[in-house]
Amino acid sequence: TMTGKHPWQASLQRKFSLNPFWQKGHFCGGTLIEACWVLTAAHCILRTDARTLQVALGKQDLDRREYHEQMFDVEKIIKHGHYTERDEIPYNDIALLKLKPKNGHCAIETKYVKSVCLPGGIFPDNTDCYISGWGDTETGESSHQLLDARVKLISQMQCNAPSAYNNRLDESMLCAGNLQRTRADTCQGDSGGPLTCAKNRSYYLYGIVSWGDQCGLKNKPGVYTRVTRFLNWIRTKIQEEPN
Amino acid sequence: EHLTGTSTDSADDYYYEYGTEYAEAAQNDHGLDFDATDPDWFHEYLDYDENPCDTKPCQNNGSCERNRKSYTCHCPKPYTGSKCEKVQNTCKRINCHRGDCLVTVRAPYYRCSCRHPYKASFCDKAQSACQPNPCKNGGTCQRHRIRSKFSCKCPETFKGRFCEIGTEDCFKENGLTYRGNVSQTILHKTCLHWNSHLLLESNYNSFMEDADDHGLGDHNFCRNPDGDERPWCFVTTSNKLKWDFCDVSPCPASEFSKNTIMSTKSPTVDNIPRTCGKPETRSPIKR
Repeated sequence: TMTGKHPWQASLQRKFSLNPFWQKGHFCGGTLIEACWVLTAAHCILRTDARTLQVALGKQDLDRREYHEQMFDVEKIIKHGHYTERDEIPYNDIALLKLKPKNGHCAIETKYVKSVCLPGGIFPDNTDCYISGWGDTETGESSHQLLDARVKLISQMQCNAPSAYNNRLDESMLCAGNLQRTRADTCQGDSGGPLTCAKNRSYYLYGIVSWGDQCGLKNKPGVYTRVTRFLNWIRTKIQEEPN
Repeated sequence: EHLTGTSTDSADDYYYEYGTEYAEAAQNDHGLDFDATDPDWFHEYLDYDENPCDTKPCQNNGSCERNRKSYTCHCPKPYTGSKCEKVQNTCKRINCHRGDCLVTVRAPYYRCSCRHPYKASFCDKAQSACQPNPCKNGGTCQRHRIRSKFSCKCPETFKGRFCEIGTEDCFKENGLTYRGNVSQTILHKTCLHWNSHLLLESNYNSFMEDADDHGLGDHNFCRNPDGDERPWCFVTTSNKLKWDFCDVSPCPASEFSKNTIMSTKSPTVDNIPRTCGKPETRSPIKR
């Protein structure tokens, strides 16, 4: 993607390696929704101590220190109270990260760091939306450059069809991809990142990268947390916190 | 990333369970608790067996001293911070009366940049505004009623406060590579030096990473370090730090939008306009 095209994209990073499987650096995506608030997937931060995390904003290349990046520690992790996993599928897969202010402020809006809008309504099925992240690619390796792709919103009925996910989706989820010719999809390492849809030249966070059967498979599109189901939860949790 | 917490006998699950368990307990040097029964491999990972100085963590020619598992950076002035990544405000106690205090990398690590016709180390003495003639390229100096005021009347092909800007001083495309000498904004405000102490908190100053590549240094010439639509610089208006596009012309063959915007480049949170969801990238580039 081009630098600044997804200025709300966040990279969740471990400050240090905890073991061979929990290595230092990027492990999940996130989305900046307010100066001090990043939305991500609950499964990304399960049993994670906020002190071990940092959030990078304005990043394009994970391997470089970039002059437009803004790094923050995490003050608090708020996981959805009804997050659960059944048959390895995450339900209500949403969490908020409260950033720790630096010099009295959190994210400073620039061309490369900007919050996304939260949706006020429903986008119809078949709408073209956008995914982005540093997750695994078709080479089996993750990318140090931020990548993006276009996907279509898929109806719940089609996605729950026997040939697809066979009723494993509930209303907290939505599907996006391309059932006929699967090419673009999110994958491991993209979790927590944004699925945005545009209206009147503004981008709205419509989904959070959550899960899927492998990646890029025919009939198995990406499954995203349906953000519109959690708008009240997001507002309430942010309002409950002192500024 | 899917941590089920359920146990099966596969190798992956075994390690994932270790992962979650130790993530909670992982509290060593980083101010967190620590379990003495952790397996050896875990300690190895946390102990950073290698010399932490090997990764050259100290920036700006800071020297690294190993300190058991950690390190200490000894920073050359004016750099500071745990990795010498910050710049100390050496202007804190300096009063550059009619000028701006700049942070420099040589002793005494500051210098005053005086507004003409003020001079001397701290810009507190004025010389005659038009003697000697400060106007370049044949410009004539005109005195005003106030002793310190002056203006240069420039020959047609020159402009700038001192007629120092010729027609060849122009920018191509969006001015990313502009290295000319224009130092005034479209509203004719004089640009701040990129090493002004006022810019130390800004993302863009002569101490930022790759400052040389962006043409930033100990000067106040307009530049475009962030790929904006044309060269710009910081100015102060009513004691507030602002930025504005510069009064620099595009080179004859190039085109750009003539829009002018006055806004805060490195704003405080209070005056950030709410522009959620609107990226500012330009149209796709033709391949």
